[in-house]
Amino acid sequence: PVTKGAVANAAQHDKVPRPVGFVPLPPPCPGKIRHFDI
Amino acid sequence: VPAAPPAPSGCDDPESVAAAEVAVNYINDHNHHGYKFALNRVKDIHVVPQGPNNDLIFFELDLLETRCPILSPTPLANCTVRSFAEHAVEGDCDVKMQRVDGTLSVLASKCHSHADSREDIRKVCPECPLLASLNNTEVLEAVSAALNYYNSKTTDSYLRLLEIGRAKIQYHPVHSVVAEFAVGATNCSAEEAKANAGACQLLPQDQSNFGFCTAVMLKRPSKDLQVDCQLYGHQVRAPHIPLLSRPGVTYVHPGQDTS
Repeated sequence: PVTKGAVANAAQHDKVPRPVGFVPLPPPCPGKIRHFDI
Repeated sequence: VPAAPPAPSGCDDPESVAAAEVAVNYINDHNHHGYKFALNRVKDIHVVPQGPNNDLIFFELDLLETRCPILSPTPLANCTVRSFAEHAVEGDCDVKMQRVDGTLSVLASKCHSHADSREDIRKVCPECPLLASLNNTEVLEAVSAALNYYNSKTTDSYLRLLEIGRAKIQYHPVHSVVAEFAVGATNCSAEEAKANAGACQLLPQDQSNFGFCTAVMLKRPSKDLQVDCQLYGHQVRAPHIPLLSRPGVTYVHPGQDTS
């Protein structure tokens, strides 16, 4: 069960520095541009 | 029986990219005009399960024009994408594919191509040449003169124009026209064609009977005409008439739809 405390803890957790090498997942779409955008 | 790989979900998933590349090859194989296109971006993908190991995949793809004519035997992987400064042409494609037990097939594709706007190029490169209309009088004059000149110099087959691929006109500092065009070999020698070129028939539509030429026509301050043709059935360029070291400028390209 999610409690007020748990939400507060989760918010606090977000402020923890991410480990070195952490790469956030890219959004599923659109994909990367291989050459250039026009 | 090994299980089929999971259905693609993200635009950059390896399965999605592999399927998109199959789609791009299909599009190039079914297009008979202009140049080969390369994948620039998977814009969107939707997978609709149809049953066990059976999915429909709907793609939106952004492609970019390469320098390889569509009739060129050069594999797409070796084709250079035209730079932004060359006045890039983009292809927007909707593709419907089916994947059954991991085997992909294209059911339908619909593409629209368009050149980048002149304003976009002018913003970042005021001096860059722009595409010229393919039915521009100066372009037609340059192509006709170049092909006549080539045919007057060659001892091989008389070449006939198939289509103009790109053209550009530069006005400053030198007034020049640069055009690229596809040609087909005929059953006449260039010498035989002098008597009656109209009687010369294109040879069977085998890739070895096609070629591609680039022409540079200088108009002012001095007049000059240079043409370079590569015939796909030949290992060497013949006759070789060198191009200017830095060809001229300007383009305009009509949109092209395929389905």
